[in-house]
This record gives sequence, C-alpha cells and structure tokens, in this order.
Amino acid sequence: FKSFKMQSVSEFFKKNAAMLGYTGKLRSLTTLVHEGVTNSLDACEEARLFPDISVYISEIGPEHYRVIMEDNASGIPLDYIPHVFGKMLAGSKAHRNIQSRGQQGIGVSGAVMYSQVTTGKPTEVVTSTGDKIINKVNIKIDVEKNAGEIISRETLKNPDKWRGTRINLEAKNLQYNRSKYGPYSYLKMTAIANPHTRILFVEPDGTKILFDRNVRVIPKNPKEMKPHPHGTSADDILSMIKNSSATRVRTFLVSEFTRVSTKKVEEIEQISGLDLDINPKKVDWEYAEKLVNAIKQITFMAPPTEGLIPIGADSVKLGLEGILAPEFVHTVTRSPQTYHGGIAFIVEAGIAYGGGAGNNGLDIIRYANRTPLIFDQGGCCITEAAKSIDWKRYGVKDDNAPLTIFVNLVSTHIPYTSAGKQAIATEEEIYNEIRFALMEAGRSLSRYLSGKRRAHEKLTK
Amino acid sequence: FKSFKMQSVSEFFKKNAAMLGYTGKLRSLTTLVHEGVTNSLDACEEARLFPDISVYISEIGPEHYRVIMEDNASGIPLDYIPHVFGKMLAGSKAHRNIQSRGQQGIGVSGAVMYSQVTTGKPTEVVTSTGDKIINKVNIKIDVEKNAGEIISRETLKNPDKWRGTRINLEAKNLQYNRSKYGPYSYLKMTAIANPHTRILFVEPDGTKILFDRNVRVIPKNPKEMKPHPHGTSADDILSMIKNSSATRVRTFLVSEFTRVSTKKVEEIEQISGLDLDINPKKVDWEYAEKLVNAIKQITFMAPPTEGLIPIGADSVKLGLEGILAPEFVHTVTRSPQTYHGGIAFIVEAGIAYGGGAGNNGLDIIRYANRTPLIFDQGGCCITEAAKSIDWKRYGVKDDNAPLTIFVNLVSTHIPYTSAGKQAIATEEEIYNEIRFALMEAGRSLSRYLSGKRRAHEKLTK
Ligand SMILES: Nc1ncnc2c1ncn2[C@@H]1O[C@H](COP(=O)(O)OP(=O)(O)OP(=O)(O)O)[C@@H](O)[C@H]1O
Ligand SMILES: Nc1ncnc2c1ncn2[C@@H]1O[C@H](COP(=O)(O)OP(=O)(O)OP(=O)(O)O)[C@@H](O)[C@H]1O
Ligand SMILES: [Mg+2]
Ligand SMILES: [Mg+2]
Repeated sequence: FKSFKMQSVSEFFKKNAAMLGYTGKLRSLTTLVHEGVTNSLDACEEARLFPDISVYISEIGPEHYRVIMEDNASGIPLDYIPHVFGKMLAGSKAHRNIQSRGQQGIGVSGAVMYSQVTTGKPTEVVTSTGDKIINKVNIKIDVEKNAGEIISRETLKNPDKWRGTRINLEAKNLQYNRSKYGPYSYLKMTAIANPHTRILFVEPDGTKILFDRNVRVIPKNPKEMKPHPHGTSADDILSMIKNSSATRVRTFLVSEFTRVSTKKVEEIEQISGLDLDINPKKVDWEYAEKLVNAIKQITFMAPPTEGLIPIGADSVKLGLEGILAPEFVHTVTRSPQTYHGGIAFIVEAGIAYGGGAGNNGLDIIRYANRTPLIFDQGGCCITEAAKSIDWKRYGVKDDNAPLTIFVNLVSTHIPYTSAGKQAIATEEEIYNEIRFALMEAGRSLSRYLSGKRRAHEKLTK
Repeated sequence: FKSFKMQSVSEFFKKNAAMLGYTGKLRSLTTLVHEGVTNSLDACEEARLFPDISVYISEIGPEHYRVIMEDNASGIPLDYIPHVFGKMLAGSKAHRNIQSRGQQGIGVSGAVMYSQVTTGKPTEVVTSTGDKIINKVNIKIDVEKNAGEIISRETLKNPDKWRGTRINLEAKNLQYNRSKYGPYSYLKMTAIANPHTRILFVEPDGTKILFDRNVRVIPKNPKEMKPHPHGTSADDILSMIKNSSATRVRTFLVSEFTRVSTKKVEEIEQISGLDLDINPKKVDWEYAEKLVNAIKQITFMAPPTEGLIPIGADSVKLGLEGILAPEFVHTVTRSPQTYHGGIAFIVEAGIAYGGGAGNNGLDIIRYANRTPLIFDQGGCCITEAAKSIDWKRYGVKDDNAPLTIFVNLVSTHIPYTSAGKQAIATEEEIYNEIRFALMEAGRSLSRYLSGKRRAHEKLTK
C-alpha cells in the first residue's frame, strides 16, 4: 500500500486514450474532427443559429497534420477557455437533462491532449462572443492537475463583430483518406443528419467540398426535460430531492417529474399508502422505494415529444436517397419511451432496399443525437438489434441482399459503451424499441417486395 | 456558460455505469464478481500466496442478490479502506509498469457504487492484515466528492491471525443463470487461466462448486518493467525525465529504459548527433524528438520475458482439453513485443479442433492478463484478428467447423476500449502479433488436418 496513489481523470484518459477514440491513425484524425464539429453544432443550436462550420485538414509531414475547425457559434468567454479546452469533465451539458451531442465534458480537452502528446505543442484558440475583442490564446492541458494552461494570449480588435470559435491544432500519428472511416465520410454523414448546416471541408490535397444547407429552416431546439416517473429508481428520487426546493413530497412529484399531474399523485398516494405531505428532505430509502413501487403500478402518459428532436422522416428519406439511390425507402419515427433513470428517448429508423443499398449484405448506418457513429459497430446495441431481426420473414431472401438499415437514437442521455461515444450499450428498453421500429419498417418493405414479386410473375406469364 | 460545471469522476461513471459493465442484469452481476475476484488474485499474487477465494451469491428477492467475496490475500489497512472502496482512480496499480489484472483504480469502488445506487445500502468490508485486529466496516461512496464514507466501524479480535478481505454487498436489477455470460462461467474460465487458484463458488440455489488447484506451484510473479525504447515517444521521454533523478541524459537512457546498454547509447549519440551529457531537465521537445528518431533507426533486444507472465502452454492445453475435449490442440507463446509507449506485451494463443470445439463455427475465447473477457466480443481486437484469418487456407473448409480460437494478451498495460475492460482496442502491433500467433498455430492445424485427410483416403482406398 505504499504504492497507493490517486490519478487525475486526464492522466487516466491520457494513459487510456483508446477509450476516447484515439486508436489507429485514421480513427484518431476522425475523432479530432468529431469532437470539434459536435461542439460547434451544439453551440449553434443553443444560440438558434444556422451553423456555418469549416474544417481544414492539411499535411505538414508524414502522418503529421494540421486540423483547423471554425464555427459561427456563441464564442467562448476568456474566463472559460482554460476549462473548456484543458479540463476534462468540465462542460455545460453533462448535468442537464437535454438532448445534445456532447454530454461528458471531455471531448475537446481530449483533442488538446492528443495534439500536445504527439507534438508537444499547444492548441491555438481564436474566439469572440461578438463583442469588441477577439481572444487569441495558446492553450495546453496540465495532465497531472486536469487544468487548462494558457501559454500565451493576444487580444485582437473585432471591428466586424465576429462571433465564434476557431481551433487550430497539429497532431501526429494520423492518416487521411476518403474511406468510410475518415473525416470526409464523417462530415458527409453529419450533413445528412443536420440539413440546416453548412460545412466547408478542405482536404489535404486542397480539394474544397461544400456540404450546403438544403433546408432553410432552423429545426426546433431540444428542450430541457424533466425525468419521467417510468424507470425512475429510489436513488434517482433521493438525488432529485437534494436539488429540489419543494416543501412537500406532493408538490415535489408534480414539479420535478414530467407527466405527473395532481390526479396521478393521488393515485400514487392511494397505492403507496404514504403521507405525501411530509417534507421531501425527510424522505429515506424505504419511503422512496415505496414511491417507486407505486409508480410501477401506474400508467403515465408517454414523455412529451417537444424535448427530443429527431432528424425527421423527410430528411432521413432525402439523405438515404442521396447516398444510396435505392428503389425503396421507408422511415419510421417511434413515439417517446424511457429507459432506466426515467430518461426519455426516441428511435428513428429507416430501411433502404435496392439500388446502391447494402454492402454485400446487411449495411447498418447508425446515429446518436444526430451524430454519425462510425466506429465500434460490432459493439453497438443498434447492430445487435438490426442483426436480431429475421429479414427473411420480410421477404429479404438473399444473404447478400441490397439492404441498408438506418437508426438514429435521440435522448437526453445516450448510454454509450465508452467515453469515445461510438457505440450504444444494450439497454433493454432501447434494444426493444429499435427492434420494433425495424420490424415496422420491415413490414412496409415486405409489402413492397411481395408487390414487386407479383408484378414480376404477371409479366412472366 | 452560466450552466458550466465540473463533475467528479464518480458522478461521471455513475451516470455512465454502462461504461463500467453495469448494463443488463446478468452482466452487472458478473461485473461485481469480476471486480472482486481480480482484486483478490492481484493481491494474492503480490504477496506470493496460493489464492483461496470464495464467492457466495444468494437471492434476497426478485432480481435482488447478496454477493459475498472473500480472499486470503494481504488484507487492507484501515486508513486505506475509504480510498480502496470509495475513491475512483485511486489504487496501487495504475501508475506502475507491472502486469496486473487491475490497472485503473476504479473496479471495486464501482461495485460499492452499484450496490448503493440500487439498494441505498453500504458495502460491508471485513479485513485484516494478519495482526491483532479485524476491521469490520460499512462503507459508502460520496459520489459528488469521489470519496469513501465510513458509515460504521467495529474492531474484532483476531486470535487466529486471519489475513484477508471479505466483501459483503447487496444489489438489485441483477439476474443469475449458468449461461456463458454468468458468474459460473466467469469463475470457471478464471480457474482455467489460474490453475494455482482455489475458488469455492456457492450458487443461489445452494449448489457448492469447488474449482480446485490443479497446480501446486505458485507461478512466477510479474515484475515491474521499464519501458522499452521501441515505440517510446517524445512525450513519454519528457514524462520519464520528470520522474528521474539522473543527472545526465546518457545515464537516464541506461537506467530508465530496458535493453539500453552503454553501447546502444553510443549508437543513439552517433545517429542523433546530440550532446548526451546535458542534464535531462534541460531536454526540450525538439531534443526528445531527435532521440526518438535515432531510437527508431536502432534495433534493440526484445523486452525481457521475466516481467510478463502468460498462462503457460501446458495450462492452456489442459484448459482447452478440459472444456472442449477436442481431437487436436496446439498452443503458441510468442516472444515479447512492444506497442506505443514502449509498453511490452506477449500474445499467447491456442487452437482447438474437433470434439466439443467450435460453436456452429468459429468460437473465440479471449483473455487479458489471465482474466477472461466475457463481453463486448464484437468490439475486440482479438475477435478482429481471429476473423481476419482465412481459415480455409489452413484446411478448415466448413463454415461451421468445430474450431475454437484461444488468445491471452499479457502486458503492463492492456489498451481496453472502455473502463469495463472487456474488449481490447485494435492497436496495430497487438493486432499483427495476434494474427502471427494464430497463423503459426494454424499451420500446425493444417498439418494435422491434411494428415487426417491422407489417413482417411488410405482407408477408403
Ligand atoms: N465551439 C464551441 N462554441 C461554444 N462553446 C463550446 C465550443 N466548444 C466547446 N464549448 C463549451 O465547452 C464545453 C466543453 O466541451 P467538451 O467537448 O470538452 O465537452 P462536451 O461537449 O460538454 O461533452 P463531450 O465530452 O461529450 O464532447 C461544452 O460543454 C461547451 O459548453
Ligand atoms: N482484496 C484486496 N486485497 C488487497 N488489496 C486490495 C483488494 N481489493 C482492492 N485492493 C486495493 O485497492 C486498490 C483499488 O482497487 P480497485 O479495484 O478499485 O482498482 P484496481 O484493481 O487498482 O484497478 P481496476 O479499476 O482496473 O480494477 C487496488 O489497487 C489494491 O491496491
Ligand atoms: Mg464536446
Ligand atoms: Mg480492481
């Protein structure tokens, strides 16, 4: 025990960078782009702006690249720069019940760390909140302390009142190519799911690609959602009580949960036999368990749809038609469900058949909160659900059929299998819901295929 | 930015318990057993004891179990109990370059957290270092502070000078069965890889299973290893310099690395053109890069075999024969290699054919540091490597052939894909080495199968 020590979270993730997605040269580059772009999309969304994002990748030397990412989002105030870029587990999204692409407070600090570990250099951040000054900062992460370190700082005038953030970093042990695991494919898939976004992408050889907006309406914003009683545990209730100022359990239940009306509270009171007029601070585990047991016996309205924002059936259809030119497409948007913790989620699915669909058999396109999941396909709940379907029963007889499955999961908290956020854990309710969505789409495919067969038989008579 | 906040590492892992393996009822139970047993094995190993481990699982109610795990290891001093059981990222293994099953400082704190979150109860720990007293402690984890909280404490006399640790916890949302994902299979696979261990396992229905020692020799202990120059980066060198008291780069290189002799230092000096007599504290990034470039052009002896301890070809053979009764078994133990960071590793592989081998086709048994990897098979480097082999070229014509692949990776740091430690990231050198090991074993299988075919043809002539 003389060797017993504590390590900081940044030391842990530096040693285990594979857990953040920094494993393999191409994947590491795509991870850098992913962390920057998801932050820009989240920030633009929060500010209700049409996202204008630019990504420039240039080659400095063998396996040595410069990655520049710029957005027109809110910009970052000077005081927060060290925490945003140099502090893991610090962010504005983890503790709120809102659908966002980021949810950990690690992403861009991981990018600064990767750059620093492979090149010894700081990351340059140029940012302004649209006021008189632009801050230009060189920042590093003190891995032992998990703290941002401003190496140098310049203040520039901001005559055009530019607002946004521009990240400029160098990193090594990277590789660029246009395969489905590279930044090009990642950005293309991002554009499909976010059709109101404009992304300018410049490749190392200088090629400029513009993924332009094809929707001129900013989609509704995700809204912060209260937990739903369905799936809430005793521990959740006790944690919620800590952050609640309600003076009676009765009012706590109505104010802190979604879909709990005074009528439902009376039902809870009746079934549990509990005194709901006591102060919530007096609630102990036993009381909370009785609440949970009563809640389990009551049906509540499904979570509201306003908080969660899927890509949208039309955009999914457009996207699948754009990349696959299939002969058949069908999309399904399920109604909201909850998984443990009372966390609401929606499954959005699509099936494309024929044309360019399929990939020597079943091809699976995965998204979480409108962000493409490119890696760890073998370890994802979506893959497991898609493979559990007996596609023969829907008329897909051939193992090499031109079939592409599309699934997007939106939630206020995505249960990822690792901090690299590329695969979803197999949570029972989510797994089941994906299967239901795919079976629903499968029935539509089945009708199309049998219609096609009948037409074919008619012709050959 | 008014909602910008920091979360503790335990808050992060509580919210993302799936990342620790607490996802699904059976997997969560197996994870609890895994975290306790790997700690006991590590502790017994360090103390050079024959491990005597007991695991009792009993049903308290629907999906509600008590898990008791006891060992005869070193015991835990009172002062360290809060840090061992209630502090994530605190441990004795993460910062040392030694092959051990634990490497994060999270495992058992995660178990205490899971129990507390599902039952509200503390974990009871009974432990003694073999002195006059036994400490019996009820401990919880303060998730916000990432700190252990001793709820109650009792001191008992220790007349028999018992030494060890006994953990007693309750948890809900668990399920027990004897499938390959449950504790029974996990313990059986653990016993195979650690034949000097005795494990007593009592199932919920009261069935007692004894996995007895079948080896009466304690295997050699893993030894702390210095990093190997191969794969070491400039950042690694600068980090090593921080912890070194060497006064000249020349002596730093010899003392802090393995396989760097004074002769090799002269080669480094010649190729790099650097002054190796400066004080290491004066080394900057540029200098370190020049060292790394020189090192890349020099061949060094492979890392020593003493530090890394595989299961051993005989034990692997015995284990595969025991569980599969195959007609053919061949095992391969490769020599040490390094992956990035100069981290040494050894791949140990085995192929079993015929008899009970296979599982409607390729069956893969995975281990890391002699610990069975039960979950996340789809996301593991071992799986990827095994599937990349064209088994037809080794005479395995049938897709449903009775073929079982066994791989154990030992290293001073396993690059897991997530903190649940069930899948290995696809690091290029490790992936290649597993392939080489499997191809080597494949050639032996190929000779056996063609011999078998010839014998068959002779008979049928
Ligand atoms: N381009 C940006 N514009 C405005 N704010 C940003 C930008 N990038 C990051 N931030 C802020 O910095 C915080 C930290 O970002 P970071 O990527 O480290 O974590 P996250 O996005 O919250 O979670 P995750 O680790 O899942 O990505 C964000 O929560 C956000 O508040
Ligand atoms: N049964 C035990 N006997 C002796 N020491 C123990 C025992 N269990 C845990 N420890 C000590 O407590 C520390 C923390 O254990 P914990 O499981 O949380 O982390 P770890 O084993 O170091 O890493 P990992 O998270 O990978 O399991 C260990 O490093 C070890 O020093
Ligand atoms: Mg982010
Ligand atoms: Mg452990």
